[in-house]
Parts: sequence; C-alpha cells; structure tokens
Amino acid sequence: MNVFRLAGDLTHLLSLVVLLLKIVATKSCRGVSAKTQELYAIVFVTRYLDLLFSFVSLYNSVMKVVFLGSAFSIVYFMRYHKVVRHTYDRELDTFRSSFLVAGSMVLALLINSKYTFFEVLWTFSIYLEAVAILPQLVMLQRTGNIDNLTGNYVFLLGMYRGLYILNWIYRYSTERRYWQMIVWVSGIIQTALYADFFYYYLKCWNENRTLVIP
Amino acid sequence: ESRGEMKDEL
Repeated sequence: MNVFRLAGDLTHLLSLVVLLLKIVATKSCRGVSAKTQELYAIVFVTRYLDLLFSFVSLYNSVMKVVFLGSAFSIVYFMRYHKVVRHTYDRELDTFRSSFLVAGSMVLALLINSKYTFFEVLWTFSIYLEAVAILPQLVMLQRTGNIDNLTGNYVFLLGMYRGLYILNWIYRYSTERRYWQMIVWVSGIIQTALYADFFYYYLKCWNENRTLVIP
Repeated sequence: ESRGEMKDEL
C-alpha cells in the first residue's frame, strides 16, 4: 500500500459518498446516469467474486463490500425509491450500454491472461470499468447546467483513476515482481475519457460559474 | 524472478 493507492481508494469512496449524499439529501438523482451506475454494479460483482475464495487483506475485503453495497444502493434509489425514481432523467440517459457490456465480454474472451471462468469475468470487469463512465459523460453534455454534487462526483471519479496511474508507476519502480498490462492499458484509456470533462470542470471552476459541458 | 500479475488492487 502506497500513498497514491490509498488516496485513490479514498477518493473513489468519497465519490460514492458524494453521490449518495446528493441522492439522499436532495431526494433527487437529476443528471445522474442510471446506466453508468448499473454498469458499475456489474463491474463490482464480476470483479469481487474473489471475495468468496481469495483473501488479500481486511482492508481489501471491507472496501470490496462497501463498493458493492454502495453501487447497489445507488441503483436501488434510482430505479425503485418512491420519490427519487421520478427525478431520473430517462430521456437524457439514452446511451446503449448493452453494447459496452457485449464489447467488453468479447474483448475479455479474446484478450485475457488465463482462459478460466473467473479470470475472464475479472478481465471483463476491467474492460467494462474503463468505459462505464461513457453514459454519464454523454448525459452531462445533454443536461445543461450540472449541479455541484454531480460535477464533483464525476471529478472525484476521474481523480481516483489518475491516482491509480501514479500508484502503478510507483509500484512498477519499487516492486520487483509487479506487472499488469491489461489493467494498465484499460486504466490509461479510462483516465483519458475524463480529459474533456476535466478541461471544462477546471475552466468553469476557475471562472467561478456553473459547470456546463458544451 | 519475473514480474507477475497480482490482484491486490480494487
């Protein structure tokens, strides 16, 4: 565990707290993509299947359970909560997320480091996480004025990915046996997807005005 | 010793 990894995980956790806070406190999920949230739920389920048969550390196990729980809570609020579900902008959330799932599955079957059931599902979760933010980014463009909490949620997610890249560089230069090409390539693509958002987020923040993605 | 994949990240 190094400072970049810990900061990355805590930023990820904070992003989920911000999103849940927005939903619970404002009783609204305006501007939030249910498709992205459902993709994250799929990502966590397929990646953290190893909770059942491998143990890394108490930290890892607790975080996995927290991420799973928060992902399913968010999906529950957006789809089933009697007040919140009416604030979901269905007509703005039109990205065909099934293509992302199918594409990630095909890629995971073609490119993986071991052709076993759990390894393919794990690889699928890596590929799917890389693109899971796309429905949310497209929705932000369509939403117009983006509220602070939603903007901060996406910003924190992007920060988390950036910190993970620093973590990989650090680990590669300090650990003798560390290597994970599939994770690195997917992670760099994932982080690059945030570039546009970061540009407008920082620009609007700097000019002290409400976030709008043109 | 070669570098190997490790699944100790989240």
